[in-house]
Amino acid sequence: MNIFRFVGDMSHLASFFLLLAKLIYTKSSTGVSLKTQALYLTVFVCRYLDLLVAFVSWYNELMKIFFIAASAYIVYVVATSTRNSNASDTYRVEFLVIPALVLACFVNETHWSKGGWSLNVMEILWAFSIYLEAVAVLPQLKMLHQLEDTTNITMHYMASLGIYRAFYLLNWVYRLYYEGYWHPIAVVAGIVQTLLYADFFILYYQSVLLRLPS
Amino acid sequence: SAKADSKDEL
Repeated sequence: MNIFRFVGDMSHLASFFLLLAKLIYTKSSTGVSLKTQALYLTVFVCRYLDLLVAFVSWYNELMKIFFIAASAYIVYVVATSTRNSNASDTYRVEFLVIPALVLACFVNETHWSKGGWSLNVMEILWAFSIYLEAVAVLPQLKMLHQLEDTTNITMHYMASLGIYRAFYLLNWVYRLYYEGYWHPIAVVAGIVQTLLYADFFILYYQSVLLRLPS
Repeated sequence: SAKADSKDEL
């Protein structure tokens, strides 16, 4: 594992702790999009089905289990929050889920000549998870643009997700150059996903960094 | 080897 991948993963891990800290310590899920969190849970469950068939490393296994468990817990907390004022969580997620699923059926890494039926279904779900992750942040972005009182911790959560994506791009450049590792589906979707965060970082700069006491 | 084996990222 190279340093870019590791920093990306740690930033991704930090994003979970930031969101959990916000939910637990402020006892409020205001400003957190349930839709985005439910999409992330879907992403992790679909992508990490390979937990059942392929062992890569203990690092990978534990991270995958943590991502599924933490996002399930976050979805539970946000969904059951009584002081939830998420009337602005209005993104039409079917416009994200259905195209991602259709695209995954046609553009994926299946090899029907090799492997069994179940492995190929896993490949379609893997591609679906990649496409869905690329756009899963959109409901959260829409909320951030609509809400005035967005807490800094939610913004830091988003920033750590953006850093995770940026470092994964660097990781792929590194791996392509030194290892010849190349998953075009993941890379193209990853570039789209990272570009979506560019919009967020402008907001982050204006609303958080410019407000920091000097 | 199975294709899933080559996916070692998160």
